Amino acid sequence: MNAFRLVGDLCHLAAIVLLLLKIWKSRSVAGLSGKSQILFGLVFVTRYLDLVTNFVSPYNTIMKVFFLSSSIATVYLIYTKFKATYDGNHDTFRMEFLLIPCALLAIVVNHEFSPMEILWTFSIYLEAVAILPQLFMISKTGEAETITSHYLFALGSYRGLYIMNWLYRYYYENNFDVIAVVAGIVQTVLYCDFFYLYITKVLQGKKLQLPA
Amino acid sequence: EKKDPKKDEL
Repeated sequence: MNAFRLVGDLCHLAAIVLLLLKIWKSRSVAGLSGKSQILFGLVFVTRYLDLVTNFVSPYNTIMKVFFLSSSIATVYLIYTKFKATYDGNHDTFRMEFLLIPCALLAIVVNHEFSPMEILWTFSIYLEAVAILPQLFMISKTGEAETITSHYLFALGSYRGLYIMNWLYRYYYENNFDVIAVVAGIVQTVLYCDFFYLYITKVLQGKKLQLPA
Repeated sequence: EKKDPKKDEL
């Protein structure tokens, strides 16, 4: 464990907590893409299948359990409890356009042609693009609530910090996983446009408004 | 042995 990865995990945790707080306090899922949350749930399910078979550390297990349960809870809140506030008309990104290419790529490009490894690879590729429905929805509505933009900033920062972690592990631990690194870079690059808007607008106290 | 790098990350 290094500081980059620890802070990265805490950013990820903060993002998920921020999202749950937003939903619970505002009693609404307005502006949230249920599709992105479904994809994130799928990422955790396919990545943490080894939760019970591969014990790494108490920290690792606790975080996996939290990520799994919170992402499933978020999907539940969006599609059942606060369904009335779900803005389905603007959450129209076709998930199959992400699921099918990621599945095919995971079958073709992976470290080992085994079910666990292919599912792990699929979860890595899917995580890189899972935010697209949410970013697409914001581009359609043209705005995002401030707390939703904090959520996105924390979520985007987590994988950015993981890139630093992979650099660190490459130089100091001789550990390197090209699939995770390339997907992580793609994932972080997808947030760049949002990072720019977040820093120039939200941090100036303005609401996140996309240029019409 | 070298722990599989990805398996100890979230």
